[in-house]
Amino acid sequence: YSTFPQSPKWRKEDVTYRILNYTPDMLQADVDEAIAKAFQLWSSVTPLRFTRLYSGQADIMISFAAGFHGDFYSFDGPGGTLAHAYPPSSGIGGDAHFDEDENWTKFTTYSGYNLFLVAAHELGHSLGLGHSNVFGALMYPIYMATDTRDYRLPQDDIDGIQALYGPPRESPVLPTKAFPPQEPTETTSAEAPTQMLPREEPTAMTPSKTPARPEDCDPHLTFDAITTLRGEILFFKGSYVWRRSPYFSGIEHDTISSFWPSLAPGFDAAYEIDKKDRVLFFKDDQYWAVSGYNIEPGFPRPIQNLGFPTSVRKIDAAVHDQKTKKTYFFAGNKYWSFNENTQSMERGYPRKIASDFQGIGHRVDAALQNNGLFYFFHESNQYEVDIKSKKLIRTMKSNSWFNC
Amino acid sequence: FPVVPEKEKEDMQFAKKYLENFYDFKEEKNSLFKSKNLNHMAEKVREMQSFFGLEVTGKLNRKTLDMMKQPRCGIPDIRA
Repeated sequence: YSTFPQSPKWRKEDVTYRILNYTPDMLQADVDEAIAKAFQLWSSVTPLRFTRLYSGQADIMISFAAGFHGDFYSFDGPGGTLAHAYPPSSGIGGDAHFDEDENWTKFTTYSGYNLFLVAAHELGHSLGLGHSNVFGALMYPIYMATDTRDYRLPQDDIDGIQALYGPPRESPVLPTKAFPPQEPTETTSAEAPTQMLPREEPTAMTPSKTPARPEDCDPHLTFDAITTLRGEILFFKGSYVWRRSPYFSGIEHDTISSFWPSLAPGFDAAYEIDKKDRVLFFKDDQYWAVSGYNIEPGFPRPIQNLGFPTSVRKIDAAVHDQKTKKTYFFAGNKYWSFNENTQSMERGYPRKIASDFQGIGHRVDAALQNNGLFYFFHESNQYEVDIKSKKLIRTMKSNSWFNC
Repeated sequence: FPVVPEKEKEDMQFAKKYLENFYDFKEEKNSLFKSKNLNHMAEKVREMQSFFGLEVTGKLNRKTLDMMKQPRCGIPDIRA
């Protein structure tokens, strides 16, 4: 690997980017996704976090242009030079330009250039890496069409970027195992796409201070949010994650940033729609959607998009019923039922939790669905509830999942 | 096979441009010593061949030209 003369780098961990325009070769959502995934490659191996801005000046300004485009390095038509980017500094520093005379694609074909691969390379420059003479490295200067499914950053690139920025913060002591592979997902024709609303302010959550990880078997352990993900169960508290999996023994300790570097800690709620291989995270009045490690483009969105009244500024918990395709949202002493097929709140809601869920007379802090049962967590207890009858079966400690 | 002179000239111009863009080659246009320019260019060709793991000859052979014609990033390969 190499760096630029004097090894310029960003002197902060929160770096912003903005996509100034789009190529007509691809859907805008696909461009957004390619760029976001390219940033995730680098954030997954450094302490860096990337936030997208929709207006104003960002550290890394991304644009498509042909021929002469305002700097001293004009593009050259189809082929030849595909893109370039500037090393970290003010002004044009960090900016990445893509030659619009190329045919950009989200595929790896012979008839175009994969935007994710080229963007990942250019963003390496935006972060301070020069070219590598290691054949197969991402920072090798020649375009190499590579399978981008489950693309992993080559070791030379990891070495280079970590020489500049170091490894990610709070790396788990044990190696983090990859999430199970994605199963074929169901698509729902009735799902209406939600308009993404650009925001003036940065899209990152507001980070909070990080206390020490609570002990697994602390009898007073509480959780912010709980969700399943591809057959596993993730328990969230602050920045910490406890991961229980049928594929390995024990409880794995992780952090939110180790899975989703651009999501700040402190979720309010989370749930999985397993048929769509999608998990939604909620914090304050926004929500994000992820698929495995990938944050879906077009997020965050306001929770009002789901049909909450404006008076609801945050939710406490959420859980999805796979059989009925309904998601239950809990806030205060009330709950809503959301139809995932029609993407709308059901009539007659909100209703009082205590009216319908016998034995649950309080707020729900987190909720989980497992093996046909709901588990509602409140403080350091959890309540096992039959989904169909909505009746309480038994009460346990919240950390009974940890084999204490 | 005999080399077509026009093609050879084109390849030379292309290679010069490539080395200017990516290997900090600066041709002294007003130099009276053509051989000095050629030597400097050969040095840059060697640098490029070494970077890409090609046989380091300083000559614009087919493999070197083919490598120069690959689609690539616009940033130089050497610190400049």
